[in-house]
Formats: sequence, C-alpha cells, structure tokens
Amino acid sequence: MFEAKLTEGLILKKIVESIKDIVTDVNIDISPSGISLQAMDSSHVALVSLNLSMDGFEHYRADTNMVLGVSIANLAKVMKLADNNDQITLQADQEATHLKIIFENPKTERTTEFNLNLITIDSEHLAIPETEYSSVVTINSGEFSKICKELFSLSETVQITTNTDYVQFSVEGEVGSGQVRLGHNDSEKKEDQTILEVSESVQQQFAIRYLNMFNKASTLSSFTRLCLHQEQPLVVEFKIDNLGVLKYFLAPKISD
Amino acid sequence: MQQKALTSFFSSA
Repeated sequence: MFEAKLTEGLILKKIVESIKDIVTDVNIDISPSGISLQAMDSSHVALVSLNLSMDGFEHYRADTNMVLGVSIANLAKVMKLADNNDQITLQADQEATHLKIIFENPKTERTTEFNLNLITIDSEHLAIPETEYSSVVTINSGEFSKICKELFSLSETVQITTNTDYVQFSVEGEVGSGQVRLGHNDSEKKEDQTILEVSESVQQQFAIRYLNMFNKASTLSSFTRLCLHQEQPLVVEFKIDNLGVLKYFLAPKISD
Repeated sequence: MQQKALTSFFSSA
C-alpha cells in the first residue's frame, strides 16, 4: 500500500511539466522514505533524476518498495485536471494496475479523482557515481533561463567556461559570436546573487535546446545550480524547498 | 561537433 498527500499540489504539477518534454515513459520508484525516478531521453543525451523525501508530504505511507510505470504524457494530461490550489494525493495498492490521483480543494470543496493505468517499462537504469564537481555555479533560475533562451536564438551550442572570477556562456554561429559573463556576486539582494565555487576551471560545450527544456523547472526553485567537471556530464539542479531535488544530467558536445 | 551520449560516462546499474 502506498499513499502520499502533498498539500501544495502545484509542485507536483510543475514537476510533471518540467520533465514531460524530455522523457516519455518513466518508472517511479516508491520506497518507505520517499519517491524517486530516473529516466533518460530517447537519444540518451539527457537524464532526469528526481528525489522527493517523505518528510515533505503532509501524509506519507509506503509499506514496501514499489515500481509504478507511468506514461508522463498521460500523467501530464491528468495533472491538467488539478487546480493550482489543489492538494494532491497519490495512491496505489500492492501489485497495482493503476495509480489513483486525487485532487482536493478544501476551499471550494471540489474533488477530482483519476485512475491512471500503469504500464510495464523496461528501462535502463544508470549508475551515477558520486562526483566531486570542480565548478559549482549557483545562479538565479530566471536569469539562467533567459540567458539560455536568448542565446539559443543565436546558436545551437553554448560553451560554458568557469574560473574563480566568472562563469561565461559563449556562442558562435552564423550571426556572429559573443558571450554573457557573470562574476561572483554575493550582494545583499539574494535573488541577484551568483555564487561561484571553482576549484578547477572547466570549459565544455552543450546543446542549448536541452538546457531550455531543463529550465522549465525554474518555477520550482529561485536558484539553479550548475555542477561541472571537465570529464563529466553537466548537472543542472533545482532544489525544491522542504521536499527534495530535481536534477538533469546533460552529456557534453565534443569537438570532432 | 559531436554530441556525446550519457552512456559513455555512466554505466548501467
């Protein structure tokens, strides 16, 4: 038996919106301590990793580990039934064939229920090693979104360069070349801060179109954390207050 | 420029 109730259901709605363009069918792992999922996009370039702790739920019960295979596209359709102020409850029996999703609005007394059919997914699970990232950049999520969006209109690829003084996003395309450079900024206004933790500088190139997809999660968190290592995929991380973390991994582009 | 795959960095669990 699994049951989890989230008071701020909008968070779940935003999570589904933030991953639905990247992954299609996903195994959701339920454990007594929380909910997690890991899934790659069809081209094996990007990976979504979500971890939600039971502590963030108003009510949480999972007697055993369970795997719930869902179509994210269909889950997104169901989530559209939810009002932004709804509480969301997820329920599944042992050996379940469907996931029951309940939306409740205590103010308007409206309740919506949907039984989403579960599917069997044979997905590849990757072992992601613990990595000591040599550059970690914490940046306002709205600002990072805007930078990626605007640069994408100029080039398909961005080069991210870090050093102890700044992080630089540079593009080169038919239109020309240029860069956005952000220095370490720990101003009093927290939302303006850009925090650089660089032990070794990194220079890597990435497909901007994926970053734009990841940035849908910017509504979940005021800050985006970019974790870089010269020999590893980029991690774009969004902390979800009191509940967990949504991470995206993106493989770099390498010069031929 | 060549797009690398994640599977060239991470192995199957």
